[in-house]
Amino acid sequence: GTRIIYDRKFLMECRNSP
Amino acid sequence: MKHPLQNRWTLWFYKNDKTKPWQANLRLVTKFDTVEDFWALYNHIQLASRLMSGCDYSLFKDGIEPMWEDNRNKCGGRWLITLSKQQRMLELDQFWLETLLCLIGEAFDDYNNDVCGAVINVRAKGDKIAIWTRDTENQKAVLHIGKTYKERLGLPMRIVIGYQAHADTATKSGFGVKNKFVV
Repeated sequence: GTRIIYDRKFLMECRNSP
Repeated sequence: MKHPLQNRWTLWFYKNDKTKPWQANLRLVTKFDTVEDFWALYNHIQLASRLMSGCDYSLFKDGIEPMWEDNRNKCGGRWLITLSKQQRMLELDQFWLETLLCLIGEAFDDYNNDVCGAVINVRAKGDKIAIWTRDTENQKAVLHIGKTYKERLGLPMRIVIGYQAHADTATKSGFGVKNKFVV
């Protein structure tokens, strides 16, 4: 199956999102 | 809507109390399986650089305990980053966060299944961070994880990091442990 992959940029952008 | 992770992860905290056996000092903090819950946890807990000496954080896939003896660790080993005292101020928290992002984001291409978890040891004599993988014999996986990890940490070419088998770490102390691989 497919893996759920997140790059660094996306993860960092999620840091401060409400 | 929260963003699901590929894996559920467990954060463990170890606080050194010499009057108790090692396992009694190890606590499961919490589990999470979304990006948002990861940040809620990370933003809430102490930075590694502010922990007392002797403390560890460990982040492992759900079901794997942060110890050599666990069935999914016992044939494995670790890519070890050793830091000087000066690096605690500058790089410890940055390296540990990068390590966590590599794990939860599944940064190791075809070899994410080989990753078990990561550990940070805060120690007066020098801090350590390591990514643990499940099988020292999976050379392709071990090397790919090591190369990718080194890149993600932004370590220069001249810095060499080593991979050690837990079986060797468990039986030899400190300087006696030989590297099975280096990148």
